[in-house]
Amino acid sequence: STRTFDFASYHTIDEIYDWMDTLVADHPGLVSKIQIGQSYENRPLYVLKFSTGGSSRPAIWLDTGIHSREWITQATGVWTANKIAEGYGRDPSITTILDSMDIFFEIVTNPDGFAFTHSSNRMWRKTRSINAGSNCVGVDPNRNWDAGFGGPGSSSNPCSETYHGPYAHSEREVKAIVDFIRGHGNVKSVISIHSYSQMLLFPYGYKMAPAPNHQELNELAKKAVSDLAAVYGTKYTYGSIANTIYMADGTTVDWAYDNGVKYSFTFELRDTGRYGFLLPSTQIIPTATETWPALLDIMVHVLEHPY
Amino acid sequence: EQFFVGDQVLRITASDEEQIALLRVLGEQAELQLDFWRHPTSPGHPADLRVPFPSLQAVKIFLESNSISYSIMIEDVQELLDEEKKTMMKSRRTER
Repeated sequence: STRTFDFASYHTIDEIYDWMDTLVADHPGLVSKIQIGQSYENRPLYVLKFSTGGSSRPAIWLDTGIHSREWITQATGVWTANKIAEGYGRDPSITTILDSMDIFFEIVTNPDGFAFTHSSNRMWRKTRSINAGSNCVGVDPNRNWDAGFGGPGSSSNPCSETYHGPYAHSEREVKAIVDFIRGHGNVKSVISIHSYSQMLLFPYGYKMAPAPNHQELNELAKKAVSDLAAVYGTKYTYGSIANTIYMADGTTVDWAYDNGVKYSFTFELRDTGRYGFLLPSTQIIPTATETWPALLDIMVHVLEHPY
Repeated sequence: EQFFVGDQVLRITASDEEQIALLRVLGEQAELQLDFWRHPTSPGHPADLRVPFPSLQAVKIFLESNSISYSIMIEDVQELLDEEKKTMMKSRRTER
């Protein structure tokens, strides 16, 4: 059962997929596993669905691991999914959320890249699609979305780590999420978890202009990073992508926001200044533990502010 | 499997926009095979750069000759990866 799973360790894609099946088996009335597509190398794209009934309820989308080398995010995703499953019926916030909304959680969002980090190159970040006319492989799946696609905050060089790809949604891993969210039609929040640099970001990345809901998103981010810091003192900055880091074109949260998902956030998890995304596994549980109250703040806000 | 023996990650702090521009030019030298873990964004914000061992000397000379301050965040990337793998194996045995 999931009780023997070591949440304080990094795992391979097969171990994570096996664990997903045990989580479903342990929580049959709450958790199910759906497949939203296949990766470039034909690996299944699995999403955990947390639902207590009702069809097409308002929903929250969470994803980790879109940049495959950021192992701390997939590990945080596993811990968080387990927290949600174990918390229903015990934790009042989780119970209230799931009594009204569904949660969809894609933990291994870039399976080809993740498998490649285990087998061949630990530093691999992109997808593993072949780029016609180039020796270089892969597209940055967080520059491939149809939101400012191809702009200066991404690269047109297939050898670059921020290569945007031949066209928007060219990557099957991205298109699968686009189709899922469009098909669902009632996703109210998209939270994409990356590492690292201790930031909580919201649209826009492809333009400097503030988003129409900037004030509300900013206030929510401020509360979330405050509650995150309260756990172990990890300090996050927050704000719009373009103002907080740099111009980034074709990102998940900009696409979600432009497609009506008001509460769209990107987390950049802890750094502690020594390991970058190569965080030792001893930091998995502290990282996931401190991130949880911030995630909960956002999910409760979504629940309490229907639109 | 690719190894990263002797690779280092430098934490670089540019002091002005000119140094930011120099870092971006440096990052585009394909032959150096550099990998920005955190891209240069604005003066005072750290940029983290993984430098393959063969490029280390050239990069450090470049930084020092342009008075761009840096520190070594990771002395040897492969050592971290070896430790990571060892810990995973140990955990796997425990789980079984």
